Amino acid sequence: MNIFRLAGDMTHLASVLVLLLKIHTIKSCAGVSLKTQELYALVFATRYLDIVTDFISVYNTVMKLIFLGSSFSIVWYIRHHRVVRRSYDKDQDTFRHYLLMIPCMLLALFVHEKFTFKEVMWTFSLYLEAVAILPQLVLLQRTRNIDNLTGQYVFLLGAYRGLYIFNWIYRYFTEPHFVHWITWIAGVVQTLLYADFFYYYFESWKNNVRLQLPA
Amino acid sequence: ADENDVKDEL
Repeated sequence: MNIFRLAGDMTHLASVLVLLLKIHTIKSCAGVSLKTQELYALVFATRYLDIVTDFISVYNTVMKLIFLGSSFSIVWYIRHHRVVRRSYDKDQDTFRHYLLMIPCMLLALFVHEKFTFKEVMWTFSLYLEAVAILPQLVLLQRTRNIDNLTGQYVFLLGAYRGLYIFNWIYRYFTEPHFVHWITWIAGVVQTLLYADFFYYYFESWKNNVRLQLPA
Repeated sequence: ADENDVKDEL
């Protein structure tokens, strides 16, 4: 474990807590894409298949349980909570996210490190996570007003994988044979997808104005 | 997960 990865995990945890805070306290999911939340639940479900077979550390297991539990409970809140679901804008959250799942699964079947069920599912989760934010970014561009918590959620979610890139650079130079092109490329693509959001997020922070994405 | 595996990450 290095400082970049710990910072990345804490940033990821913070993004999940910000979203749970928003949904649980103000009982609203306005501006939040259910599609992205469903994709993330699938990402964690396919990435953490080894949670029962490979024990790595208490930290690793606890964090996996937190990410699994939070992503599925957020999906439940938006779909079934009698108050929260009323604030879900299903007419705006129209990204066809199965069009993201299918190419990711096909790519995972062809491009992976080992052709085993767990490895292909794990690789699928990497590809899917890289594009999982798209429905959320599309929704943000449609709903003009982005509330602070949603903006902070997206920022933290994008920043965590960016920190992981520093972690991979660090591990490359400190661990022999630490080469994982699939993970690296998926992580860089994922972070680049946030590039324009980061730009407008910093602009709004610098000029102390409300975050607005161009139409 | 062996030493330099990336599976020890989240």
